[in-house]
Amino acid sequence: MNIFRLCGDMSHLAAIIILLLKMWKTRSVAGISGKSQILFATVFTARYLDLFTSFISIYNTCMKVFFIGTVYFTIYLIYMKFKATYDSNHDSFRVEFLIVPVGGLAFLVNHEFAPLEIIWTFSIYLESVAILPQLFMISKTGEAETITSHYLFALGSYRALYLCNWIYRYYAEGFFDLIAVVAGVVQTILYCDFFYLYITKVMKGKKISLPA
Amino acid sequence: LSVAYKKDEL
Repeated sequence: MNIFRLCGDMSHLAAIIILLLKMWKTRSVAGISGKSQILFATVFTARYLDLFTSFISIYNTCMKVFFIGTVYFTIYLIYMKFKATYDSNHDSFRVEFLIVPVGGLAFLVNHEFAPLEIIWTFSIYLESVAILPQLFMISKTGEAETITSHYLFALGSYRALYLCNWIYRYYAEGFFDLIAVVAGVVQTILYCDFFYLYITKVMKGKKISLPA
Repeated sequence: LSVAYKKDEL
C-alpha cells in the first residue's frame, strides 16, 4: 500500500458516499445515470469474485464488501425507492455498445486465457468506460447539480491517483500491469473535460452548465 | 508485459 493508492481508494470511497448522501438527503436521483451504476455494479461483481477465495487484508476485504454493497444499494435507490425521480429519458446511452466491444477485447487482450483472468480483464476495461452514460446524460441535460459534480470529481480523481500509484509501484517494487495502466489512462482521460469544467466553474461556486 | 503478482488492488 502507498499514499497514492490510499488517497485513490479514499477518493473512490468519498465519491460513493457523496452519491449516497445526495440521493438520501434530496430523496432524488435526478441527474444520476442508472446505467452507469449498473455498469459499476458489473465491474465490482466481476472484479471481486475472489472476495471469498483470496484474502489480501482486512482493509481490502472491507473495501470490496463496501463497494459492492453500496453500488447495489444505489441501484435499488435509482430503480426502486426513488424511481419516480429517475430521468430515464435522458439516461439513454446504449450500454450494449460498451459491453460487447469490452467483452470481446477482454477475450483477445489479457494476461492469461483463464476464466477468472478474462473476467478480471473485462472488469478493468469496463470500468474505464463505465462513466460514459453518466457523462452522456449530463451532456444531454446540459447541466449537473453541484453535488453530482463533486461525485464525478472524486470518482475521476480516484483512477488518476491510481496512475500515480502505478508509477510509484513501478519504481519502488518493479510492479507493472500494462492492462490496468492503459485502461486507467483511458478512464482518466474521459474525465478531463469534466475536470476542466469543475476547476474553472464549480471551484468558483458556479454550476456546471454545458452549452446545450 | 506484467510482473506475475497477486491482485492486491481494489
